[in-house]
Amino acid sequence: MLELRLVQGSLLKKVLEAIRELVNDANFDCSATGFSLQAMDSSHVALVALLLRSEGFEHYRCDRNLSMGMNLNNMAKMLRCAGNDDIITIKADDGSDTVTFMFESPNQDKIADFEMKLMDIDSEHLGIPDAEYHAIVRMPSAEFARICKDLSSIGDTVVISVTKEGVKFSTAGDIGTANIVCRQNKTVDKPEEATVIEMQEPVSLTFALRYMNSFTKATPLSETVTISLSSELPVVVEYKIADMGYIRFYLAPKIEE
Amino acid sequence: VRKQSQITAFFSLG
Repeated sequence: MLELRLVQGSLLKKVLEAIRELVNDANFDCSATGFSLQAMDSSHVALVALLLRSEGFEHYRCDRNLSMGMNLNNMAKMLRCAGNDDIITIKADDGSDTVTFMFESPNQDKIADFEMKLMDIDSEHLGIPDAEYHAIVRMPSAEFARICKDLSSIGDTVVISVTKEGVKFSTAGDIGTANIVCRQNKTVDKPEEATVIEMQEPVSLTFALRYMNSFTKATPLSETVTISLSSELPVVVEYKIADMGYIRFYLAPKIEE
Repeated sequence: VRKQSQITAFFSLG
């Protein structure tokens, strides 16, 4: 028996919108720790890891570990039927091949339940070792989204370089080149507007912009984004989800042949 | 020439 009640149901709606472009089908894993997902895109170039901790739910009952295979587009279709202020409850019985999403309006005058068929998904679970990152950049998520969108109209790849001067996003295409430098800026009115760069050593890596743009679908989840870079390691683009957890996107770099 | 690496080249199956 599984019953997870999330008062801020809009978070789950935003999570689905953030990942459904990247991943078609995925297993949601439910344990005492929380509601989580790890999935790769079909090309095995990017990986998404989601965690919504059990403490973040108003009610969290998970009698035994359960893995539920879902088509994310179908799940998103159902969650779009929930109002932004609705409370969402996820329910499943042991051994059932369906999951139920229950939507309650804030004043309890409308209650809907949507039952979705589960699917069997063979997924490879990757072990992600802790890494020391050469550079960690925290910046406003809307700014990062704007940069990725702007650069993708010029080129297909972005070179992200971190130096003492700041973080530089560069691209090149048939029509020309573009460079956008963001300097560290801690003297802002609100901490979420700051750009903070922690650099152990300079790093420069190349990534496909198509994936970066897909990651920015998570922008509504968090005011800030954290980009962690190390030479020849996948970049980690992390959006914190309120007090509940995170969504992390890992993207393999393009490597010189 | 830059080649797109795969995420599976960095993380182990576990």
